[in-house]
Amino acid sequence: PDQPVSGAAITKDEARISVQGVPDVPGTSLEIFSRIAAKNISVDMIVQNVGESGKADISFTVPQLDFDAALEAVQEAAKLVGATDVSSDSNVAKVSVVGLGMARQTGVAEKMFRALADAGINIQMITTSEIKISVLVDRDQSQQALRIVHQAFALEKVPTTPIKP
Amino acid sequence: PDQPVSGAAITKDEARISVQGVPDVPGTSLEIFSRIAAKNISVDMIVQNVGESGKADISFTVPQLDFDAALEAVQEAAKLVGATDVSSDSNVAKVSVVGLGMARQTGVAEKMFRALADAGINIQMITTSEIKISVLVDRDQSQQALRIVHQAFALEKVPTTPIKP
Ligand SMILES: C[C@@H](O)[C@H](N)C(=O)O
Ligand SMILES: C[C@@H](O)[C@H](N)C(=O)O
Repeated sequence: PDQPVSGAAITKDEARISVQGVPDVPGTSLEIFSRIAAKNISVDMIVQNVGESGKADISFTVPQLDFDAALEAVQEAAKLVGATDVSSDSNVAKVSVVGLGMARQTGVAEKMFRALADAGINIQMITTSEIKISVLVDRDQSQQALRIVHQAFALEKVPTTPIKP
Repeated sequence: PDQPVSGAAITKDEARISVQGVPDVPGTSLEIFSRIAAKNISVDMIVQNVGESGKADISFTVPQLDFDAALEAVQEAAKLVGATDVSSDSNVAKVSVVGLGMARQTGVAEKMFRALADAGINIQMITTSEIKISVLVDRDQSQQALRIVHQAFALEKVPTTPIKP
């Protein structure tokens, strides 16, 4: 379609927790997320990149309200699996572009990343699906990020049908 | 909803490329994906976790057919941005669970990860959206991964309306 992106969204109520240097073996992800689920904490993003030298990093985001409980749950899991470190950042927000026509369209990712780069906004995490690209950015820059992504994809120009008087 | 997961899917035509140790500064993601977009290569997953010590790793998947061209494009970008390394694996597949009711439901992630862990299938990458959790696994284990995920979420028990003779 000529307009693969139909909208942009922001989620400001995010806090990021990362478990670093966990054994990249079956059971590790389960250990971490079963403990978070057991505390009835709702997780938004989950991001894991490929491991190196048998170790991987797993990050996820939760609502600010659940940050302390999630951090506690993760620290228990981190000890159990022998993680190297637990890090976190509660000053983050998720900014996304959404569109039914964007599947596998690298140009959409390029356009979004160009808009953020031109504004000097650092991309902390990236996660995608066929209909969505989400990035994690500094919360203080997130409103600006949303605005420039709107501009980049001409989303504010909402077509309107004139109402006859 | 009582059944947050409505389906599972597999994409076997995947190859993974990772650019490691890239400067975690605005413009890096743009450099990589603009070069891939310029070659008209369609990217499926994009995964980036938070950086450490000013460096980050960015991974993405492409169809097998585009692997060589994508690797070439990435190697140029990697040199330009001063990446530490480029790694890749063309023996991978993406397995996903999908559902409109799964947003922020950590229990869904737990169930999916438990199924894979019990089968000894290693999760290489994780990416999520409100309606989908995708993992990258070894292609040789992917059919089994799809099957056990179907079982875990009772997806094979498709309700059917008997046709009157
Ligand atoms: C790192 C973590 O995802 C591990 N590979 C697992 O399968 O649980
Ligand atoms: C690593 C990469 O995503 C970088 N932070 C950027 O904004 O482009």
